[in-house]
Amino acid sequence: LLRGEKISPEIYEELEAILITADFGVKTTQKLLSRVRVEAKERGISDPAALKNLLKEKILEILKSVPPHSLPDVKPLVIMVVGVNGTGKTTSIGKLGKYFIDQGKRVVFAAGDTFRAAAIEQLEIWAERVGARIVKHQEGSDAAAVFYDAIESAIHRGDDVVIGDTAGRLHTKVNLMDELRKVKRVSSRAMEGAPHEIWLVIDAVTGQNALRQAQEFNKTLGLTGIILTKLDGTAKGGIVVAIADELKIPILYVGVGEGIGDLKPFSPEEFVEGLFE
Amino acid sequence: QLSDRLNSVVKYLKGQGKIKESNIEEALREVRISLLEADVNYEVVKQFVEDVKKKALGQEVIGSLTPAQQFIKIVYDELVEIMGGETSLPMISVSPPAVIMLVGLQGSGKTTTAAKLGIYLKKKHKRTPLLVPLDVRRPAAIEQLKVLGNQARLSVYDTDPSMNPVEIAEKSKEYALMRGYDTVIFDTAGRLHIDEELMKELEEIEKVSDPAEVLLVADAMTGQDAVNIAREFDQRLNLTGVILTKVDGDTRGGAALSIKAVTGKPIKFIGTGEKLEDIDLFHPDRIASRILD
Ligand SMILES: Nc1nc2c(ncn2[C@@H]2O[C@H](COP(=O)(O)OP(=O)(O)OP(=O)(O)O)[C@@H](O)[C@H]2O)c(=O)[nH]1
Ligand SMILES: Nc1nc2c(ncn2[C@@H]2O[C@H](COP(=O)(O)OP(=O)(O)OP(=O)(O)O)[C@@H](O)[C@H]2O)c(=O)[nH]1
Ligand SMILES: [Mg+2]
Ligand SMILES: [Mg+2]
Repeated sequence: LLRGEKISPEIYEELEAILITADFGVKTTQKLLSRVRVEAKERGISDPAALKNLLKEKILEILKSVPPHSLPDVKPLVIMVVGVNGTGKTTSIGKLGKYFIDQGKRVVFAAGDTFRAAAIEQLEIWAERVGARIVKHQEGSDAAAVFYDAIESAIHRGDDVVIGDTAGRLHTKVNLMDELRKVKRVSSRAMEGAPHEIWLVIDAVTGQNALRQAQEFNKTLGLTGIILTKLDGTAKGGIVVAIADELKIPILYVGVGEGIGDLKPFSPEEFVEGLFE
Repeated sequence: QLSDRLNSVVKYLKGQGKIKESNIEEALREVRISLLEADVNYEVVKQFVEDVKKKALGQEVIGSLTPAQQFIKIVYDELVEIMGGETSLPMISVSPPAVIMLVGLQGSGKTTTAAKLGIYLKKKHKRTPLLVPLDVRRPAAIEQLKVLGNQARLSVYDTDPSMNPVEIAEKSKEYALMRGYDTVIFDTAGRLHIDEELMKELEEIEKVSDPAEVLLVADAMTGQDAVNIAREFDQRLNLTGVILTKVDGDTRGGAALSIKAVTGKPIKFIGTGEKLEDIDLFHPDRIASRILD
């Protein structure tokens, strides 16, 4: 991809292989390697280990260029969770519930996946596991109505956090994306400013399509954060660097397993170290 | 678009008689970038580009096609050839019940595919399938397959979640034999290919049930990791094929080439949506056009 001249082509090929196989994508890989090349020349770096560290530095630069994120001080805090099919939304909501409950917060889940078989049952089991309340309607009912109901009841009962689940959907399905827009709109009617957070759940195993997902969901809803799941596998999730670079959306949490405690705040340093293991 | 990019680097091929090493490097570079952007694995791309180079060198530049078109045709044909192959289901020759075991990573679409496959076999091959939930770990997984089975009007084995999947596999196959089902579809729990204990569980399920088909259910939007996943499942089990799901999105689908290249196992079906009828036979030419898009 990059015809290196000052530094041995072998080391560049090695760096390129690391980035590409970590799902950084061609464009971001080229960008990073050309920055490394320029800076290596300026700083007179040619040793392979030093070059690797320089590359880590450049990756961190991109990740840290995203403005820092903090949860707004509102009650109830309303979080809407979205993403394509099977990425880990429902499971992540369970884990997030536990996370907030451990902080002494009162949490309610909105069973907004009114479409997929046994989706409501799945979230109910999680609610029970973590000690969260759940608001649900019939399967096939209107997802926006479930969100509205959950937010209204949370206000009424003094709950601290509402986490709303939505059905998985491909960003290419216009009517399904419109449905999400409606859920967002209706939520703001239940409470001004809601949903305060809209988080996209991305599976670390996803390739370049994750960038497309982030672009489209962001265009439709405006994303305030990303959860990267299944990092306990062998996939590196490098596409989040392209997402950070292009869309400046913060990566907030990572999923590292199927259990209730398998959710950690995203650490850019840890993430970058993981790329080179 | 690869064709546009190739047009700019390959136009000088016209009037040169033969495709030679000297006039092909730029074109190969464009192909490489295009395949990487399509999520084809880095090592698979390397090998593929080498093979395309061999096929292209020495070819006469055909008069009717532009050099770019001819070059693309070489790449396209190579893709189709690699991903093509025998895709039939050999269950007819197996004494009933024929077991089809679906395996794969978390969230890839196994449970949904189990129901889709059941309907497909019933409609197209007049089979009498029994859907068997073997996922006793994921919340409401058994319920999910029961609901889908209901929608599909297919029988679903009443799995007892307190039993372990190997026992359930054995018992359900006996049940199918007794009740006259000629096909059993196992929906296993999603798992990581690096989870030693869970991969061992799959080996044991395979051992007690002697499946006619062991199909890896893989997400079409899988990135570079596709080779690691496929390789591990293929080495530990006797994979007979692959089902690629969520092909209805806009992913280029390079995982298809990676998986085929690394395992040699045929992609038999694609999942094309969330509804139960959204399953089709795999056509290598369609995926090839997408990968090259
Ligand atoms: N290994 C691993 N598995 C995970 C992780 N997060 C979720 N999963 C698993 O991924 C599968 C899908 O999770 P779900 O929570 O149902 O995903 P979803 O996005 O809600 O799926 P849909 O609602 O069908 O779109 C389940 O088997 C989860 O246990 C993770 O961080 N690591
Ligand atoms: N758009 C689309 N969605 C699909 C397809 N196949 C499955 N899905 C969806 O993908 C999500 C995950 O499907 P499941 O069948 O639960 O996946 P699984 O492999 O059984 O998941 P685990 O059991 O947790 O490993 C669900 O939302 C399905 O509706 C497909 O071909 N296209
Ligand atoms: Mg869900
Ligand atoms: Mg399943």
